[in-house]
Amino acid sequence: SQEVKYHDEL
Amino acid sequence: MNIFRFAGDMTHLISILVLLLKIYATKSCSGISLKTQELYAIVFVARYLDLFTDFISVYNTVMKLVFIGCSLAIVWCMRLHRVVRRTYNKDVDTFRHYFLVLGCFLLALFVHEKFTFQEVLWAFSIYLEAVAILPQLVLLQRSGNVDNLTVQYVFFLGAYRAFYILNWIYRYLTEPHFGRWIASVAGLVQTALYADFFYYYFISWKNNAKLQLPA
Repeated sequence: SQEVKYHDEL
Repeated sequence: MNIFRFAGDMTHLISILVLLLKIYATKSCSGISLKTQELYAIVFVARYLDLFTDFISVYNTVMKLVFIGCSLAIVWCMRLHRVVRRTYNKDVDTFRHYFLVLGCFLLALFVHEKFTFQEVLWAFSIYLEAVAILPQLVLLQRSGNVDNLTVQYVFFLGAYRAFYILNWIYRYLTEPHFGRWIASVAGLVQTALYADFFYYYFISWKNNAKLQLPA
């Protein structure tokens, strides 16, 4: 699956 | 969210609160590198551009606002507060940190996850954070004995990134698509930079002596 492109880390 | 990352975020928050406490309580910023604080402000502004575009969680948004707010407040305090600014000794804080900014930006132009404005700035902020502590470590080296709050500030800052490395290992093992190489490699470099400081901190703590950094 297309990896969700967001940075969920601080 | 795993325990390593939460512990990392909390130690990061503690490091910033320790610094704010030191400056506010002693009305002095002696022993603190303004250049490192400026680099951190750049790191947070460059990294949290998605603050208003991508909502991830309340925790994520609140922590981003706190980190940006505190880092800007510290820089403001050290530059403009009428009492604190007089205690800033720019003669010892001489690291040419603009080269760090330029170098990290050039590296981000070549090594990033996607060639978009946000991703290049994100990679830039990751690289810059890895080296942002250098002016502070150089200042500690120069000023020899330093006060405890400054030492604790650097200690918590190092511990935060060490927790993040455990977090990346954990996520790599548990999440199939997790490939955060840029942050992991930069995080390793960052923690390695603290390693010698940690060594001397541990020795001084064991001997219950004040921190003695080799000149």
